[in-house]
Amino acid sequence: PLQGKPQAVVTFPGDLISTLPDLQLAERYLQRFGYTTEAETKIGGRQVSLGKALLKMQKQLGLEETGELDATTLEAMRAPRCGVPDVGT
Amino acid sequence: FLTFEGDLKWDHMDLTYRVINYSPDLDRAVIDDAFRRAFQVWSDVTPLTFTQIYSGEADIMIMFGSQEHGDGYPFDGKDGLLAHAFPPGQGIQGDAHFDDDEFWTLGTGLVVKTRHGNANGAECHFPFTFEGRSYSRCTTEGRKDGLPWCATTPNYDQDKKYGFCPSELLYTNGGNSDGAPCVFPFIFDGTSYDSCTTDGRSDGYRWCATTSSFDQDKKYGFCPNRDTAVIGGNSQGDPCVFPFTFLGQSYSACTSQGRQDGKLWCATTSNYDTDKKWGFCPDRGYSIFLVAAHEFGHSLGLDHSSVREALMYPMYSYIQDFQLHPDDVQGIQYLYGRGSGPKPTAPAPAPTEEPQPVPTEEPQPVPTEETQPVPTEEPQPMPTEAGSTSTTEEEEEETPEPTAGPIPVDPSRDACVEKNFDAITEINGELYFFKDGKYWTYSSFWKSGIQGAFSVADTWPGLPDTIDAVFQDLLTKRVFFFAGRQFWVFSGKSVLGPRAIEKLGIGKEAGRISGALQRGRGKVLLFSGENYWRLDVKVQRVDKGYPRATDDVFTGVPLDARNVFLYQGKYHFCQGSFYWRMTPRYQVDRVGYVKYDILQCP
Repeated sequence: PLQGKPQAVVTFPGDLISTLPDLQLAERYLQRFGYTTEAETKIGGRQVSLGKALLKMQKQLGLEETGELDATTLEAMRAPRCGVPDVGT
Repeated sequence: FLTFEGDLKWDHMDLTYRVINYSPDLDRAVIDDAFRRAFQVWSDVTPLTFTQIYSGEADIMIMFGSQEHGDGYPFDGKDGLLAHAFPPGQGIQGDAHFDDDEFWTLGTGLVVKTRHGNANGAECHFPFTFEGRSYSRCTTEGRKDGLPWCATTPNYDQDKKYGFCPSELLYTNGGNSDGAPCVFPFIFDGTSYDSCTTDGRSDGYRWCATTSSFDQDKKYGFCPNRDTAVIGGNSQGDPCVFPFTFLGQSYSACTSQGRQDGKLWCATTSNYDTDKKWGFCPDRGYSIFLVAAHEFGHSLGLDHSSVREALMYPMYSYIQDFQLHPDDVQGIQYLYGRGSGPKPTAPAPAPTEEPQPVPTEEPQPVPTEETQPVPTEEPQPMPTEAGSTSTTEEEEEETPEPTAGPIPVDPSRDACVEKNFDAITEINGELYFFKDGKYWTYSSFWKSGIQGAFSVADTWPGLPDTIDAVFQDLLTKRVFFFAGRQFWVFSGKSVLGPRAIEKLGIGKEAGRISGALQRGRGKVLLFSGENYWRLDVKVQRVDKGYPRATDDVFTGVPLDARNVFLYQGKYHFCQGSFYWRMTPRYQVDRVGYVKYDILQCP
């Protein structure tokens, strides 16, 4: 690249997941792999804590069980993996 | 390990598989070989056999696809989801799907297998030298026909070994043209094309006609990816175009500019700003062999394991030297039994064990844990014990005052060559390994390595050579020994015993006591066969309601464990060369080798 590189962040067409905010990524991950359901995530339209589902996920994947969306957990959620759910069918 | 609900499994052992289509990332032969090896991972440890068929319905149908590919479980572009598979059964059950937006390799980057030339299909060697210049990718230099080629040794000028790289000018995949090359230009839907296109398709695969008119002849094939092809984005398979313009700046190499994730990308036309065509530059990629071996585990009935080192752990990690983890072996053998094939062995080098056939393309293992010093001849001080407890039992005997510590009777006798141990226990923070009247100690804290062998008779006189189980009462520091149907209690210099285990309330239904787990508040679980008893150490009597089935509480560990012991707060169950480690929450968090992972044998 030449000098004076542009610093802007671009939304690339066809790029699906890289720009998801952390919380949205976590919700999607926990639902997709069976740790929670959409109904559990939003009760009566109100966002509820993901702590329980996070604990479940952290236990299943052998992570430190903090119940928090910490850096290690986020890293695990971004890691390449198999699409078969961890919990349920 | 886990199996799917209802223990879904195949009702026959001679399974068939069929590869419906191939990824353009790799030569068909490389993919076929990777799948064959991935199946072999499982057939080596079970009676299962796998046969590739080329038409009709196979038990396991394998395909590459991207995004929504027909089963309602869409993939998600590059990275993220890599593949999925369905548990055994009819129809889609048992099938395995791989995300073709990934860059499929053997885990360490682009694999360019050559065709024709004079290298017998060898892989390109990058970089290679041609006429004094170094090349890190296939080149058309030196040719007039535009066919990309590479050397298969570091120096073409010297060795003259070469082959042709994947190119649509050389061959196509699939389609209906028997691998014939593209013909450019060709007419499709009235339009002339002079390169591969995705037009007319919804799956993103690049294709071309193999005659000058598709409209007329309907002959086509899929284009193999060139070594310069991009991954994913919206130009999968197209080559990078350098230089390209991005936000007004010119780039002559892949860049991470414009991205937060640091991934390298390039434009596939000369101007991203106007055309918005892009893709990721090739990276190490994902090993089709490792991912396939995992997915085939699902196809056979295994669900995800929580053991990080297991193949069935849901996350991908590249393993240099792949060997099936004991947890996976246990899982698949739970479903299908043991095979007559080779059994898993310790990671190489392991001079005392037979070598296991390993995938030929995966490099050698790297030790994951620091090795310990070899045993020294210096005697290990005996742990101090609490003062002797008085007892009124008539069997009590005075034992000789121990010296400063046990003297190794045979320092050359190495714990690492023992196939298994009679008993294993933790005493005062050190692990004790008993075998045939000898014992060794090991302390991870002191990093002193393995000490011994010591004589059991010297340290605890009166015990038989073969000891079945040992535990230390954490409150009184007394040490309980079990052998056959007798037990002894050592407290400092004093010994109580032998006494019959019936005195503890353990009936004749119990066989050999295989081990013990201290549970706090003066309770210890004693294991025998598939049952366990809870012993109240203070009154030396098992509690009512016992025995109980081990499997009811300790799920996921071998029921016929040879040794059971508590070590560093976790439960350990040994069978064969392996141990299963369980947390106090009853979750198996590690399966490993007793000798290599606990004893740190070289």
